[in-house]
Amino acid sequence: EPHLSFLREAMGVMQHHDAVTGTEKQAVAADYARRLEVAIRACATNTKEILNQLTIDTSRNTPERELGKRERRWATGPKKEYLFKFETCTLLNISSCAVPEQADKFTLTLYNPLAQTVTDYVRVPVPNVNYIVKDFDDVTIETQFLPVPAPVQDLNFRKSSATYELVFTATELPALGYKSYYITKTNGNNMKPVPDPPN
Amino acid sequence: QSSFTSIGNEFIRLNFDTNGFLVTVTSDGMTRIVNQEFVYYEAATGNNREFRNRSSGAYIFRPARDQVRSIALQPKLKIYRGDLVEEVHQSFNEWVSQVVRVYRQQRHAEFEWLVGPIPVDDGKGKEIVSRFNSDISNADIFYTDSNGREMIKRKRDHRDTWKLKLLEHTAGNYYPITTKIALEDDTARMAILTDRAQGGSSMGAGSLELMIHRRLLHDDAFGVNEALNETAYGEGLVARGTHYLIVGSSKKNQSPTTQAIERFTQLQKLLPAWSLFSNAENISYEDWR
Repeated sequence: EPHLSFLREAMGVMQHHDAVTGTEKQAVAADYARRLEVAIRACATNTKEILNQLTIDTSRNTPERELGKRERRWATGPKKEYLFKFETCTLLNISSCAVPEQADKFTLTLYNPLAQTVTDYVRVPVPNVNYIVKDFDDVTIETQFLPVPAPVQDLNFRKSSATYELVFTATELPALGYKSYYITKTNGNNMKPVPDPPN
Repeated sequence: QSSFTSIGNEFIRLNFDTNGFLVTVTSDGMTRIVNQEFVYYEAATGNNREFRNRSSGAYIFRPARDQVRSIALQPKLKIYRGDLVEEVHQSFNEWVSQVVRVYRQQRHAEFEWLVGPIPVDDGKGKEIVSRFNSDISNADIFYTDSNGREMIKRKRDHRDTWKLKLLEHTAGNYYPITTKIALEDDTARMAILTDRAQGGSSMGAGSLELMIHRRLLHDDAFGVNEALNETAYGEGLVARGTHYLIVGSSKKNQSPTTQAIERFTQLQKLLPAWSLFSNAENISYEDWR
């Protein structure tokens, strides 16, 4: 509750006409950005708590009989409960995110805020082109790699080791629900994306 | 047959000419001329003494003249194709580039632009615009959204409730766009969805434009007492964003109508899935499942 209240107060400050229209001084604009960043980061705790609770409830409430043969084999003994960090990346819009850039194995959980099922494409910034994506049903998802366009202006401003974007389709994200994918770096040597030959 | 390459899918196909510009869009069984370019308005520099002589600034958009300046005549292209998405990487110059992409089975095209640092060593402020010109005969009428909901009908150089005398022809035709700007004739419709609020207008027949970045050098004397000249790492700010282009039939008796595609795309792009990452180095795939 204190985190949410802090974000509510930050959003309260953002109702000022200067914050809405961008007519504040540069230093004030920077302070607005700082307040929002601190408040959103504080609420990451809430997201993590809720999603962990959701995932634990889901795994506890899936009756044995509903688990397929494969899961039954794995579901032996007491379930280990993992608390995931569920980190949000506020620089995804400039193709930058610490976890996929540094980890060899990571999960991506997509929460769909709409009241309808959604299928959309996901872009994950990665340092090379050797990754596979699996869903919870042991299905390997089709992927494509594209270079992060690195025009001159980007080199000075985007501090990221990601030079490619891993693209895949997140199908049927449930309404107000989530889906997780397990992404692993492989030793393979996937083909790097090659542009069409120049005309 | 000047078009030399195209990207797309069974719903929408974008054709680029030998100069590297988008020239036509094929959708809903028709091919219409649609080209996209980046241009800029030079900012007015006033003495701010009387009202009519204010500079372009944080509170007002005031170009020095109505003519726009072109940014590049021949962008360099790189085209990437794959099973999920096809992309054209355009590099216009050292401070404007863009990726145009069409995903498999999607009915819109994405224009992800990257602008900045805007050069001002000539001492002039600049207001950068992405402009889509089409052969759609919209009779000077276009539509802008009101906070992501209803579409308001606009007509260039006109107001419904008084006889308009425009002293600032360009600025007087600019409107606030929160999520969408569109135009149509009795056969085709073109809509552009934005990923943030921008200024927009239709300054010519069949044309839509959205202002994506500004760098100004003079305060406009409306109170902030500071030029809108945002910097990062000591250079002008680099801005990155996305426009979604939807072109289709303007007929209302087909399903889904172009407007329905616009609405669903808008919902999905403005309320996207949240991406939450977790390091999984210490948990095997089996345990994770």
